[in-house]
Amino acid sequence: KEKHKILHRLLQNST
Amino acid sequence: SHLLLTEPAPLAANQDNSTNDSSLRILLTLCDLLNRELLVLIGWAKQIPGFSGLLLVDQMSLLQSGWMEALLVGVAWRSQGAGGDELVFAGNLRLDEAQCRATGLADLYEALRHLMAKYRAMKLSPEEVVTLKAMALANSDADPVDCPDSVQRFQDGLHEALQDYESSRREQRRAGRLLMTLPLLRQTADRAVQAFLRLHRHHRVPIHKLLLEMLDAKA
Repeated sequence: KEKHKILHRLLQNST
Repeated sequence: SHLLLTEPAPLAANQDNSTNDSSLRILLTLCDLLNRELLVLIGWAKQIPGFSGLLLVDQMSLLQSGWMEALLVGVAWRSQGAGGDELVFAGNLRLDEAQCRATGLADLYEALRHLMAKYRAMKLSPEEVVTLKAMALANSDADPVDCPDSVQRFQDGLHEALQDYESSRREQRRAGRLLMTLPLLRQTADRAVQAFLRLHRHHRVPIHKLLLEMLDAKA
């Protein structure tokens, strides 16, 4: 998951 | 109608001025555009009915597999209206065959023209375009998927919407015909991914972090 941290963060943002 | 409402407005390209090399300038402009389109695409995905209910890992898998297909549906659709032989990445970023060849995107050009010809012959409606885009994401064959049942329900919802829409137009065969265009879309997206990876790895074209992360996920 560390490799895909930007996508992970963007999906977690609620908006 | 929900997909039509959530369809994002097309982005404009920000012309790169950092180099005198005109081919590199086009590529940098294109990569910046794609990077911003990806950001918008991720926001858009969350608004497709059923997507946000998926496990976070599955949302990631679907996007990592299907992002280029979803973006290319947009490019093919925008290029339909344009006469001639241009690929319309944005209203202010139209590339013809010669420009694509000069920038190392000849292969992508050829593949996208093939896809566009198919869509053009079918005379897609906006409703069909937005549904196809969502289906490309839902049907991206991500592997592994942690909760296949939820992904299946997500796909079923979109399939049902497409069938309802085509029934309302009394076009019984249309949904099937549209689904039969998905393999060509997959093929085109694979070639696009390979083209950008090649540019980055062999020609050292700098690529923004998000776009690179998504390309690497498909490498």
